[in-house]
Amino acid sequence: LIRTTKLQRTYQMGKNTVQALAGVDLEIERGTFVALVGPSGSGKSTLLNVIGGLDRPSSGEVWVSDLELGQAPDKKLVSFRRDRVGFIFQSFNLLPTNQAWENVALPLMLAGRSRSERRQRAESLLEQVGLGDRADHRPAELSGGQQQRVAIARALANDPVLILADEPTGNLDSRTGRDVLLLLQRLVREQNVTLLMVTHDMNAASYADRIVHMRDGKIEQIETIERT
Amino acid sequence: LIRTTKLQRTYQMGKNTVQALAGVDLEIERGTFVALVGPSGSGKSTLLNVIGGLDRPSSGEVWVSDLELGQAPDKKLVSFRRDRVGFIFQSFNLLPTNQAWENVALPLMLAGRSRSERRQRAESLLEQVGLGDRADHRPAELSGGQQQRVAIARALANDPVLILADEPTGNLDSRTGRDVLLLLQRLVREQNVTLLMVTHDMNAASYADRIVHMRDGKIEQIETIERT
Ligand SMILES: Nc1ncnc2c1ncn2[C@@H]1O[C@H](COP(=O)(O)OP(=O)(O)OP(=O)(O)O)[C@@H](O)[C@H]1O
Ligand SMILES: Nc1ncnc2c1ncn2[C@@H]1O[C@H](COP(=O)(O)OP(=O)(O)OP(=O)(O)O)[C@@H](O)[C@H]1O
Ligand SMILES: [Mg+2]
Ligand SMILES: [Mg+2]
Repeated sequence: LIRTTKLQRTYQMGKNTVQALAGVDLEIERGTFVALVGPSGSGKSTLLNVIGGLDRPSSGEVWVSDLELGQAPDKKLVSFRRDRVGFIFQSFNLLPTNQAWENVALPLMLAGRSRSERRQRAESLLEQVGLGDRADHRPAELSGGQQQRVAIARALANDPVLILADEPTGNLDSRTGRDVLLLLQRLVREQNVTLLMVTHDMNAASYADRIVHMRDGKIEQIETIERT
Repeated sequence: LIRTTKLQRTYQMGKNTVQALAGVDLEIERGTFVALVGPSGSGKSTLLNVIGGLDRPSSGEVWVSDLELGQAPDKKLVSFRRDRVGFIFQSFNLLPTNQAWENVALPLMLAGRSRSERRQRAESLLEQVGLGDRADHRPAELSGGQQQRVAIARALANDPVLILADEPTGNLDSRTGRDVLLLLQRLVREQNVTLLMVTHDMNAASYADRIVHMRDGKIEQIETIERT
């Protein structure tokens, strides 16, 4: 489903150049759960943003099924993200003036669903992440881990074929985190969703089929997890 | 240094009442490192906010040395926070239009230090959290874990006697997280700083002298860590 070739993303800071991605070659098959790990600042969020069409390469190519994202026009990236990708942001990016269920329902609104359809789907998803009784709270009325779970539920709302999760359990206790990871794993196995998950938690990474290790904007190694 | 008595914090949501803190009795001695753990939504951030004078109790008392924060006038809370507390927020709360060093230097500006003094102190602190080469980046030009480390450095800038850290390693890889925890531990042991740290990471909690377990707005148990 995903293929990057010699992918680079460079930032110009005055006279200095920051090589956030310094040549990434990566292939991810449809319906696999891949964990992306590495030191803070090694380029994980940048890689996720480029694969999700939120950022453009400086050079190299990034293919998601038959679409090359680097050359695609903006309109194509917008519809790609809206229809096919569910993104869980490292800083959540919830709408502060909207209630939890409205935040979750946002992708469905963009997809043109009716209000009752959206409300029902949003409440079901909030239930699945343990927030059934928080549907009407706004982000400032939620704990950090609750906000994170709203962001997770939102990413699943539109039944995406590709989920890009940037540290989805960073603010969750071990039990709540495990529930989220089992939910994500189930989506991969039962609905053939492709999941690329950045994490600093090696226990979370152990739920994946493969673990990609990054350092200084490059892939250092890839582990395949054998399950008996 | 810290004593809470029958501390409650209640939120009114239409007809429902959320008991974020449901009667908390806690004592923390000066110069100790206390970890606060518990499920997502159990009241940890709320407790930290009340102890730091960022939020008022609904009932009960919270004493930090000789100041009872529930009854103190706003002006006293402002000077308390400015002069004595370093706060690391769960969502960082950096100023987006300011560079990393300016964000770190903000408490020193509020304390009236000169610009060169502020710049030097800020750069030294950024060095200590591994961001010496990122001093001029703005938050949007930093990774999640780098933003978290800027928030940590800022909390230390004014040599606070009390540090309140809300999940300070949640976005850090294990090596960077360990460096931060050792730095915090050193401040407690060498400078008699009092540190109350919320965390979901039991490895991070193991750096503390005591671990306070919360559930549903109450303290469930307190573990004391014996070090040989
Ligand atoms: N302004 C508010 N209005 C209503 N409820 C609130 C408000 N702020 C917090 N809450 C509720 O209070 C409870 C405690 O929140 P708190 O942020 O202290 O949890 P926490 O232990 O820090 O959780 P986490 O580990 O997820 O960060 C949560 O259930 C939350 O939904
Ligand atoms: N807009 C920008 N301008 C300059 N440098 C940037 C910009 N955005 C990111 N960077 C730099 O690119 C590098 C990679 O950032 P990225 O956010 O991908 O790291 P990460 O692996 O997600 O880190 P973390 O684990 O801390 O979230 C970092 O060193 C960061 O400082
Ligand atoms: Mg990141
Ligand atoms: Mg919290």
